[in-house]
Amino acid sequence: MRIKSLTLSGFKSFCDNTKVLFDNALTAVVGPNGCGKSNIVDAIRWGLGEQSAKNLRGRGMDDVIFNGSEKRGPQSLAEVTITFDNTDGLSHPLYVDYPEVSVTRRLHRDGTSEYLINKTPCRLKDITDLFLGTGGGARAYSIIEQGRIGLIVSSRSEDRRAMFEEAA
Amino acid sequence: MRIKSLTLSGFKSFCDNTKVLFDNALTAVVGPNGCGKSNIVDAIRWGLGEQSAKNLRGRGMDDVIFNGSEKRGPQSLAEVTITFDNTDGLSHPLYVDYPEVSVTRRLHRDGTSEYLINKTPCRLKDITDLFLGTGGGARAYSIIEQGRIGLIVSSRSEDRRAMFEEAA
Amino acid sequence: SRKKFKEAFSVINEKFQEIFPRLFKGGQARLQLSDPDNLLETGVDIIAQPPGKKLGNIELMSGGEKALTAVSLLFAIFLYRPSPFCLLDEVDAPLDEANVGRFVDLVQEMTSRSQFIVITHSKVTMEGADALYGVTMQEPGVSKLISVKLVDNTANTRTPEHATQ
Amino acid sequence: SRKKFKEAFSVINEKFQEIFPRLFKGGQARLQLSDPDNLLETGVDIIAQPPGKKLGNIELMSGGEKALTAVSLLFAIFLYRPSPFCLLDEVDAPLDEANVGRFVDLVQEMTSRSQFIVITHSKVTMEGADALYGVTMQEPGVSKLISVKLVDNTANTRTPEHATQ
Ligand SMILES: Nc1ncnc2c1ncn2[C@@H]1O[C@H](COP(=O)(O)OP(=O)(O)OP(=O)(O)O)[C@@H](O)[C@H]1O
Ligand SMILES: Nc1ncnc2c1ncn2[C@@H]1O[C@H](COP(=O)(O)OP(=O)(O)OP(=O)(O)O)[C@@H](O)[C@H]1O
Ligand SMILES: [Mg+2]
Ligand SMILES: [Mg+2]
Repeated sequence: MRIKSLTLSGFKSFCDNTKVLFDNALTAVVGPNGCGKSNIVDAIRWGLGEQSAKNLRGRGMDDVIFNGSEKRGPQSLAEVTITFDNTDGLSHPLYVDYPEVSVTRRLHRDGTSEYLINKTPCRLKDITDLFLGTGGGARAYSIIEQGRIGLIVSSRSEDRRAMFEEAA
Repeated sequence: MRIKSLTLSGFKSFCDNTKVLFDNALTAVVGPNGCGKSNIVDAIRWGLGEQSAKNLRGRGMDDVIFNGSEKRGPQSLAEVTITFDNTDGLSHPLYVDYPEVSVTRRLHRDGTSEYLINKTPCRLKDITDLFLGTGGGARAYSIIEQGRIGLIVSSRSEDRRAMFEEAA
Repeated sequence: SRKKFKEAFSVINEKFQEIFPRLFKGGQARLQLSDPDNLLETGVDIIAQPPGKKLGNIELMSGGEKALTAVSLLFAIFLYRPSPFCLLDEVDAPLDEANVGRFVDLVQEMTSRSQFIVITHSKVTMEGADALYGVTMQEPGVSKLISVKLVDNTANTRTPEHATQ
Repeated sequence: SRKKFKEAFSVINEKFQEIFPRLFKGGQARLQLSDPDNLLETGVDIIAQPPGKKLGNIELMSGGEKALTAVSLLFAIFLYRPSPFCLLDEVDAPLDEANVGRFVDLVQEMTSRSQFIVITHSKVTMEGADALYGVTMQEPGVSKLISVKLVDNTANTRTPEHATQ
């Protein structure tokens, strides 16, 4: 379940619909401070079902919706779609026949959220089920946020255990 | 009370007697990972009277004594001397006539520590008195350790207060 | 379950012992259970010895050494149970140029098992990538994606299939 | 005492409002007491707005923006109550090249009040310094100091007095 592409719209600083293709084995994302690089990591975490606003550097979940800039007003919807390459046979039995699987998450200003798999509405549980056990989803050790690499070494030995349990 | 020079011996990775001159307004210290740059910052903090081993990245205070390398055995004494330029008239009344003031700190393997001002043995209290009120000593905001610059912004507003109290 | 944890721990430990000296160009490291008799709650300790140094408390290691040790452990876990993709946000920031070079070499090797997306300010890492995305805020406050510069890595047979956006 | 704290707060706030837009090339920022009626315990909030962006929660700022904001506050405090020396250990690590340049310019200006010692891996910062010390471990595990390369900063009248080691 490699990531083929990521589409963002109204998510954090990505106000306009933006599509990022990830066709390569090693992709580097670059740009000046504050331009939106780490927001791409947040978009992937959010699309995979992240429930804690704090893990997305926000206070409330509505902090992921574009809240305006010098010239633009705030948006009322944040939407992220992650399209996975499903040809490695790792995915959930329900989706074995699809070459691609896409998960979409939306959040409206009024707080309602929507989840979709291959454009069909579903529940959050369906999204987490999709990734459970297949090794296809984000494990705690597959996304390392900015500034947190040193924590693996400086945390207490009990805290480090979680990574091993996740891999077991 | 600018720093004129720093002499280290047996302190962390500085096994041999090393003298660093700081005659310039802006000095940059460079070198590969793990070569000993941050140990210089630790040496200055320690020389100014730091009492917490944890703030020097150690478990016990004896972690500051050179504990050996591939080819060398451990040392039994760590010694740091900081020589200050005392011509700006900021220092303690006792030392007004001296153009330079040097503070020395020693720690022996057996745990005994020594403090000296201008090579004369004194107590830790004499060293902290030397700097109190003169603005000559290390304030919390005059030494920023590696990786801690972001904390000023992400800490709680009550924690930030300490910097203002120190400056007041 | 206890058995699974024990098996994961011992394989990851083996891999960690292989990767650490490659990233550090020498030295050795290993993992140790802090309470081996209680597999359900035991923590995991890291014992690391960079080349030429004495085995010591990992807290005394430098910022760069800690980051490199963390990357070694991370990749060791990946080799035991790879995840299809891996996102690394400026993990190369504390590293000096030589260590960034070794880090990129290892990431390139890992790409046979997983897809890597790395955010970086380092030119060495940029040069090692198959594709480069630039993010810009030409319009202040609004992020846009700019050109995909395909890195001509003739040495690297991994030519990406299609690069048009 | 309450009066001293209040005075320190308001002068530092003024300086902070001056320095922030210089480091960010625009934008604005200010400090605010979280509980102004209780001067003995109140915290200090930071309100910051990088150029072109909406005023928001500082937690949403990027790693580099947070570091730059922290440096602005640090220097604002220094302008109120300078300390004779200042040690900065790789504070430029999260910054991109343009921001490192502005950071170094400001540090150079601050050196009229205080002495600065900076640890860095950035070439831009190295070029801005009066003197450069290299630390090496040619003998593994043992730190030594190597040559002092005096940066010939002809534009910079601050020629160091004596450079022999
Ligand atoms: N909901 C939102 N609406 C608009 N802008 C937002 C929103 N959330 C975050 N931002 C903006 O995104 C910017 C941060 O982006 P990000 O953290 O991705 O930067 P970065 O490219 O990683 O930078 P650095 O190199 O400093 O780490 C902030 O300036 C913030 O104002
Ligand atoms: N008591 C000691 N005896 C011998 N070596 C020590 C002692 N304490 C620390 N060290 C060594 O010092 C090294 C760390 O040095 P330091 O933190 O100064 O590196 P650095 O130059 O700041 O590197 P980086 O660029 O990665 O931050 C470690 O490798 C550690 O083994
Ligand atoms: Mg970032
Ligand atoms: Mg360091």
